Amino acid sequence: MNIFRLLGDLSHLLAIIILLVKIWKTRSCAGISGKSQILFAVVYTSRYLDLINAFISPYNTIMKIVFLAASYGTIYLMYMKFKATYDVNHDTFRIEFLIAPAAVLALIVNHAFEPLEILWTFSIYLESVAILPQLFLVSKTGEAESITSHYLFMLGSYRALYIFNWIYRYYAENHYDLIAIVAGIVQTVLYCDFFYLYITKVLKGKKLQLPA
Amino acid sequence: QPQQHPHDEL
Repeated sequence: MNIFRLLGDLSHLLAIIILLVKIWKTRSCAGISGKSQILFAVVYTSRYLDLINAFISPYNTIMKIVFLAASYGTIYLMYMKFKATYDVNHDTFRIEFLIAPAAVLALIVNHAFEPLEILWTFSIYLESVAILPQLFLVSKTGEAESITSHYLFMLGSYRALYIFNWIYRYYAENHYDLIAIVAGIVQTVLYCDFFYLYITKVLKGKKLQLPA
Repeated sequence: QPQQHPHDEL
């Protein structure tokens, strides 16, 4: 464990908590893409199946359970409890166009052709693009509430910090994982445009609004 | 030579 990875995990955790608290407090999931939340649930489920057969550390196990629970909790709030506030007309991204290529790529480019390994690889590929429906929703409505922006910023920071973690591990621990690194870079790049708007607008107290 | 690491991250 190094500082980049710890900070990355903490921003990931913070992002998930921000989202849950926002939905709970405002009793509304307006502006949040349910499609992205479904993709994240698929990502965590396929990646954390190793909870059954691999033990790494109490930290690792607890975080995995928290991510899974929070992810399904968010889906419950969006699709059941506060369904009436869900922006279904704007959340029109076709997630099969992300799931199918991620699945095919996982079958072709992986470390080992074994069920759990392929599911892990699939989850890495899918996570790298899972935020697209959310970014698509923001671009469709042309704006995002500040709290949604904070959520996106924390989620983007998580993968950016992981890149520093991988650089550190490469030199300090002689370890690397090319699949995670390439997918992680793709994932971070997708947030760049948003990072720019966040820093130039949201941090100056303005609403995140896209030019018409 | 650096090794591929096990899946020990989140």
